[in-house]
Amino acid sequence: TVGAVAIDSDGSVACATSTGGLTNKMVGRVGDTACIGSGGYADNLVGATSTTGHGESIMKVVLARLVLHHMEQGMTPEEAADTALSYMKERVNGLGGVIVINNSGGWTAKFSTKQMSWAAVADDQLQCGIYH
Amino acid sequence: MKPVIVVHGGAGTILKDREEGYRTGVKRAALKGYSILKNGGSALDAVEEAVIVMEDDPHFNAGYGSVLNEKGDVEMDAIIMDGKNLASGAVSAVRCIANPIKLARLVMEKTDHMLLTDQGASIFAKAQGVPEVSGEMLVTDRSRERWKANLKPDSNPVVSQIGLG
Repeated sequence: TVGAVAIDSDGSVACATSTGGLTNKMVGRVGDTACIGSGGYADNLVGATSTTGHGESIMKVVLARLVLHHMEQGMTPEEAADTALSYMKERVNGLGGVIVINNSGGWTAKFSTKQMSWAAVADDQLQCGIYH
Repeated sequence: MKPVIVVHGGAGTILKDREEGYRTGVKRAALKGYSILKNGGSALDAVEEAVIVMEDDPHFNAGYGSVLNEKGDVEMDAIIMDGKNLASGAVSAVRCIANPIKLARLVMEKTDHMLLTDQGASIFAKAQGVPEVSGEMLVTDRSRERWKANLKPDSNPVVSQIGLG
């Protein structure tokens, strides 16, 4: 799975997520990516997120909208991402990752799996990572 | 507002010998999206273009390089969403196109729906002039090897991936 979140100079946010799914999946199996609120969500009033990981677990907790819910309650992107990923782990034993941006340009890349490749550009500075 | 873009190339386990390819790919995607933002482009255009870079990169499980289903075929899902007006478009179980994220955006902009699936998505793609590619074009040696390895009687690929995300 691949994904992106962004905020532009007008302050608008957007998300995009794309995947081949799970290897050897049943024909017709659709995971979280195509489900709004699970594979991604974007609202200028809050921010945007794109998710990756075990799709069935992500759908059970509606992970993307859950991250934004926590930010609506005042959490930072980091806190919201950690809280939502922990909930998915404890509630349905699911692992995954999220990239998050809020509507003031704060951002994070968080994951509960061993690794997640990510990159970000802010203030003309490129950052990237794979490990915790 | 200062523009910002963040991209991911998937959560799970990345083998040591493939790390550099992933790192390079996510950096290219982020820089592509950021160049659009810096030129006054929209967040929507930036995220679409960043994802296209990774769909075209064989390292990533999307577009070219997608994993295979139980029959050995590529079936893809994608979603795009605009925070301005909560508009969104998605496709699922779509085959034989190079960039599902482009089709998802067409669903958002050219239909009154949020999600088109399987044959419906393919009929819509043709109607919108999205070029069809052969399914084989989207398959890499690596994804085929993984598919074969997972066909062994004692393997349980879906369960084995749950812990990997």
